[in-house]
Amino acid sequence: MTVVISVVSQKGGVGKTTTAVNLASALAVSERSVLLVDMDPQGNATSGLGMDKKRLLSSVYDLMTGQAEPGQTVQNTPIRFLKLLPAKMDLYRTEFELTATAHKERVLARLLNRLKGGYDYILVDSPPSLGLLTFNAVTAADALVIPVQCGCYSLEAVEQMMHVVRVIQQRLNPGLIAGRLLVTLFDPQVPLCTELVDTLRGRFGETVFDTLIARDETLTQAGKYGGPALLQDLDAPLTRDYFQLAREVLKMGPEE
Amino acid sequence: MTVVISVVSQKGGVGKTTTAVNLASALAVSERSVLLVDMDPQGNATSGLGMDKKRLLSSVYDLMTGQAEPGQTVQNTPIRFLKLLPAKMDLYRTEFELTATAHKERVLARLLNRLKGGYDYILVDSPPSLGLLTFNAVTAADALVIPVQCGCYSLEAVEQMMHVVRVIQQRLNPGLIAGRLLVTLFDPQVPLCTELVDTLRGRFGETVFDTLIARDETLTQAGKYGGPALLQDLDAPLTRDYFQLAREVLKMGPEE
Ligand SMILES: Nc1ncnc2c1ncn2[C@@H]1O[C@H](COP(=O)(O)OP(=O)(O)OP(=O)(O)O)[C@@H](O)[C@H]1O
Ligand SMILES: Nc1ncnc2c1ncn2[C@@H]1O[C@H](COP(=O)(O)OP(=O)(O)OP(=O)(O)O)[C@@H](O)[C@H]1O
Ligand SMILES: [Mg+2]
Ligand SMILES: [Mg+2]
Repeated sequence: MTVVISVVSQKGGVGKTTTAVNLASALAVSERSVLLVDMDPQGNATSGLGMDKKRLLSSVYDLMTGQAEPGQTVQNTPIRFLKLLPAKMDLYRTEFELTATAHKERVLARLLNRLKGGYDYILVDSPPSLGLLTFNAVTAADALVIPVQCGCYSLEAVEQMMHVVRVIQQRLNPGLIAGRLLVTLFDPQVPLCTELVDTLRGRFGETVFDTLIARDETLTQAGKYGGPALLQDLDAPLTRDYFQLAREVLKMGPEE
Repeated sequence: MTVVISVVSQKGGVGKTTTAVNLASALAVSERSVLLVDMDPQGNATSGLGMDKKRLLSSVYDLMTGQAEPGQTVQNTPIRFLKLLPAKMDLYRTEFELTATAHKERVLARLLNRLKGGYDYILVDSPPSLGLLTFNAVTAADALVIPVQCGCYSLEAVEQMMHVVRVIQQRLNPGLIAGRLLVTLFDPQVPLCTELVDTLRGRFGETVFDTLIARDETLTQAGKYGGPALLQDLDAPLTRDYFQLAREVLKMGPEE
């Protein structure tokens, strides 16, 4: 039974890619077989896992537009049980090219249905917008992770995202478990961070993950290309926090 | 002579809104008349300037689709010489609704041509994407400010943005002065930050602003809604840095 988890937020820079790459890595190191799908035309997850985009024969764009097969597009990564469907800048074209396609929001869901048998988890990284790519990511998901950064505009971003999720749940994906909120860039010294956590727990209760992802400058700075933290420093706070998140996700389990 | 400056980057969370709101405020306090246009459907600049979106009669979406006039849409702000064209979530609809319009990338440029006489500067905040809204922001601009955060994926984000700017300069806006790079969230203690500044200055030379915007947790945290720093604390590093940036922008002048 494969679980599809999409990491989504229209707010930029909240840690979507950092979460998708590190959660996928932690699950893979726990011997689950994982596919990470990069649905962001920026392709940060693809660079983060060390791919050279110029040498890729095909990418998610080719799959979404029916010009390639999954078999030739899935890439190996430095982690044994982690595979990647890479993205390139051409993915921006999907927003225009799929406008006239019937069920344009379900293209990814149909694609992942063909891949599900081979994986325990499929994680999807999405772009900072509410366009067709994010709609596809939410429509294809069994569960959502919504990173919330400790900063201004955060609560408004959550409300906007939750509104869109409800619309998609009703119209496109009734089986979707609503979004789980993940607090990122948490710094206990900063009053807004602890206030934000209290506000979120007060309003959204259990849907907020227990795990708080701490701001960890040492590691992200060292890993210029945003690779998995566990490959750089097993003892880093970022590595520890994402292992803890993986344990929470495993407890959610396919039976949730 | 009005100068239109668009703040753009497809990378999320790099400080586009913080830059647009604070640069606009610093120019307005220097007695230039300034219009800030919020072209991001998230509407963070609109909330940051204290607007209640539910009470707005019209917004940028209504202007772009010809359903309202600028006169009824321009809002006053807490700063005398600063006016705002606010955004609401409906702005997401532009990407779909304008697809069939001729010259869909020039809708904002035509709109601002009607407003130019009344302002010294028009600043545009844009969303973290490379869709129609960002294309409109770049096509309408005389000059661009491209915030670059000290973090991973930054250089790749700059390259992707500069590529798009060149395409728009050739096809849609030959008068555009290329992008000026603004380093944000700068922390001199973090090696990647100083390395990033050296790399950018090495590759892009004069186009990198002298001003570095320091990471200033005290202020952004206090200003939960992301209002102008100068209204919260005139002595804060963030306030000082954006006044310095305003002085550099004023030196660029309309004659540049
Ligand atoms: N826990 C953390 N501690 C410190 N820095 C972090 C942390 N998580 C993410 N970052 C940094 O914050 C920036 C934004 O993170 P990331 O790119 O993962 O966000 P995103 O939501 O995927 O951005 P986008 O909206 O552009 O897709 C990056 O520079 C990253 O290195
Ligand atoms: N100089 C600074 N020091 C500390 N925090 C900052 C600074 N500039 C911005 N921030 C914080 O970083 C986060 C991102 O900033 P901002 O929202 O301005 O970026 P953006 O590029 O407009 O994001 P988006 O891509 O979602 O539009 C916010 O929480 C903001 O408070
Ligand atoms: Mg990302
Ligand atoms: Mg913004």
